[in-house]
Amino acid sequence: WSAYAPDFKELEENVEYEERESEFDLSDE
Amino acid sequence: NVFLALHDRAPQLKLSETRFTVTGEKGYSTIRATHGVNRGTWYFEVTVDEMPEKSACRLGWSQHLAILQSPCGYEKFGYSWRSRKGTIFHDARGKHYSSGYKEGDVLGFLIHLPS
Amino acid sequence: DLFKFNQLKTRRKRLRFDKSSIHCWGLFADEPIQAEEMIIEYIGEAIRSSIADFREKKYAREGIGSSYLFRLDSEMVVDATKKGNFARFINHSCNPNCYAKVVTVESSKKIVIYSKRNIDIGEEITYDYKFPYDDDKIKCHCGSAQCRGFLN
Repeated sequence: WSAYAPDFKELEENVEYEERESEFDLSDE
Repeated sequence: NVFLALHDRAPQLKLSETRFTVTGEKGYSTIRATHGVNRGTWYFEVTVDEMPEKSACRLGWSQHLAILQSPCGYEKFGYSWRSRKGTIFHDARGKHYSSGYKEGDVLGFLIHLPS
Repeated sequence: DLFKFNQLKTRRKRLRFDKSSIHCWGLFADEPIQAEEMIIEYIGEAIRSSIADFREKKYAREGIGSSYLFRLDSEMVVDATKKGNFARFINHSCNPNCYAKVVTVESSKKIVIYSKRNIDIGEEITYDYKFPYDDDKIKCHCGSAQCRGFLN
């Protein structure tokens, strides 16, 4: 995995993504 | 009478029977009111009943084309005021506006649309 | 479907990750597979559709050419770009030996790859990505006689 995509994480099942408060923001302040 | 709209919201939001209170969880999503305005000067208020730590809300004005599965102020169709840091958002860009607001606060929103 | 899906978890199909003539790497059958068998679940991060739209543009800006976004339903998408399993390596073919289907297992939706026909050992696993039409074309290298030329 690390050769193909260095920060790739293998999963056994789907994980629900926990959205950040700033998920939709292009810029904060 | 103006209420929070049953049919103009992200379906996962929980609307109270009175239709004056909405509860959200997880990622940002939007609910609009039953009525909108297109000219004149209008004002409404919102009370933040509950806002646990690390949660936040963005309140404001939204046009019909704004996506409901996103926060108000995500695109050009909405303008919002965030509880965290009091930032105002439009087109996904934040600007400093005031200090943040919290549980128990009452927020007022005025819009002025000249003819 | 529940029974077959649970079997899939306990007795996985033997698949091999190897160089593909279609595109870089692919998944190959390491045991004979009969028709209409569940092969593998397409696993990743379940994200909202609005987040998926955002990520698609972000990945394009970052230069991630391939799309590992798989629509689950009108509200949700499975994103295997940075988290997932082997299924992300399954290549597209215009004449595939498998197909993808969304099944509901204990009120949870899952994307499962099924075989369309018998598959021999050493055959590459492929399915039709069914990408929507786009003016920005992605060339197809499946090499099948029915090749449509583009994925979209």
